[in-house]
Amino acid sequence: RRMRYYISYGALSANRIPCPP
Amino acid sequence: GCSENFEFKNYTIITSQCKGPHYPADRCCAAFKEFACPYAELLNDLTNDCASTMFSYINLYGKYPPGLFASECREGKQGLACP
Amino acid sequence: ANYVPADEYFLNCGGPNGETPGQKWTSDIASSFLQKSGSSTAAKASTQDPSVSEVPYMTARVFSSVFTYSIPVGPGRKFVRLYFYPVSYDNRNASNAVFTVTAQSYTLLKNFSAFQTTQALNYVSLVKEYSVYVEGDKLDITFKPESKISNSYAFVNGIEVVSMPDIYSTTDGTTKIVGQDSPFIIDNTTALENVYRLNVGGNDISPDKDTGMFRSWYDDTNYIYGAAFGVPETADPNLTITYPDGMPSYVAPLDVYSTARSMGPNARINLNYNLTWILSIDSGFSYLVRLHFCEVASNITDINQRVFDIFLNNQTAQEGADVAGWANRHNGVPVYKDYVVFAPTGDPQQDMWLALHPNTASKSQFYDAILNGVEVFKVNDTTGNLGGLNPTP
Repeated sequence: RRMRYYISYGALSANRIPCPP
Repeated sequence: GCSENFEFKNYTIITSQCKGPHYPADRCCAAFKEFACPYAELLNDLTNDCASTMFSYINLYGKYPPGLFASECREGKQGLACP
Repeated sequence: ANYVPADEYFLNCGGPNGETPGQKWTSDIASSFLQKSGSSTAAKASTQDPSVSEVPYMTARVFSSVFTYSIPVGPGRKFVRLYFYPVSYDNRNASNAVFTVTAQSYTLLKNFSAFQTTQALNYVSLVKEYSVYVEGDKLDITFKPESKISNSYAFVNGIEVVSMPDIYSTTDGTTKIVGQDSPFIIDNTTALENVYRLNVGGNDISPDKDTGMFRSWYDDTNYIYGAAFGVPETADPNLTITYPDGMPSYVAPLDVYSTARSMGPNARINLNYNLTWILSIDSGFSYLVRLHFCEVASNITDINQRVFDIFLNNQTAQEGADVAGWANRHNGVPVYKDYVVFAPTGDPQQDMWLALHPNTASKSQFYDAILNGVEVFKVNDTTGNLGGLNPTP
């Protein structure tokens, strides 16, 4: 089967507001 | 570092679809996927800084609120499915 | 209890009657509010962006010459909100819509281009909000195409006029200009433009969820400086928010006072940063800054527990702010404070910095800060003008 691509939540977390200190 | 240069990509795919004042999640996430899926493998490899570099340019060109895509885009457990 | 406006008009310009959440729009076609002698056309929007609602955005009234709406209202302060969706109408070029709008004797918009403004902000539509005091029995809103631009025209998609309580005046002289000790008076001769209304630490609040004044409140994260987001706090469910005597409960919705942003649990970190918001404003005007506070943490109920300094444009607006202290040693009690800053002329827009930092001189129990809401109003200048320059895309 062709590999189905996903944008992982790991990649998305680069856009996340940083966790509080 | 990131082997892909995100500085001069065509961000209008996102900025033309995802606009304020309400930044609708369906439109913003679909446009984000359209732009980012071609680089999915790179973005998912967290040993490089492609994802954060890409988001910096997306937020710069679109004047987006920080955290917009991370907070609005949710799909299955593997992440956002690419076409 | 919510405020109940005596006058409440939602005009769908150039289009049919319709409804949006909490708002009943009436068509302005053949309305007695239209200037009899004036000429204007009702036009449909050339394209529909999926994120704009049919009403009031898909139709507009277009003016190629000066045109006035005369809206019958009782005397008192009114919110005037103008809705713009800057696409092409009647095959006209959207960028030729450059115009001036006046209400009573005030200029609300000058050389205004909704098209350029939405390009610069990457917005699809705009709502411009004003507060104007009406002396007599009608409110005149006049649209005037810019004569210096050939085939310029004016347009508007929706006009909202609702009575409002006089909650932003500062006639008691307690509101100071930051950095000086002189009072700044806002009274019936002052017109205001709301430029920011943020629910700090909370979510957007739509007009139908406001306290009867149809105000929109926005999430503040768009304006936080850098990545220093601090910590969003929400009042414990069993903490009831009780408004102090003399403070009408419609000043701001519960959701504003029950959510807040603070600096975080680690004093060492808090001492090394300012919780900062950056708000782009038009140069050359004074601004009224209203800060809404309410202690929402169950363990902060007394003075000298969480004391901080407030800076506006790098000047000390308030030293030793102690919200529980202001609230007579309680949490769950809303308080608001008004300040005035002046944005000197220069570039068309400049950044207003709002920053909070722990006040160590107080040796308070927690080195922290808290904020629940921000409202920023541009004040008319000495010529009665509120119109700034269009932002550059």
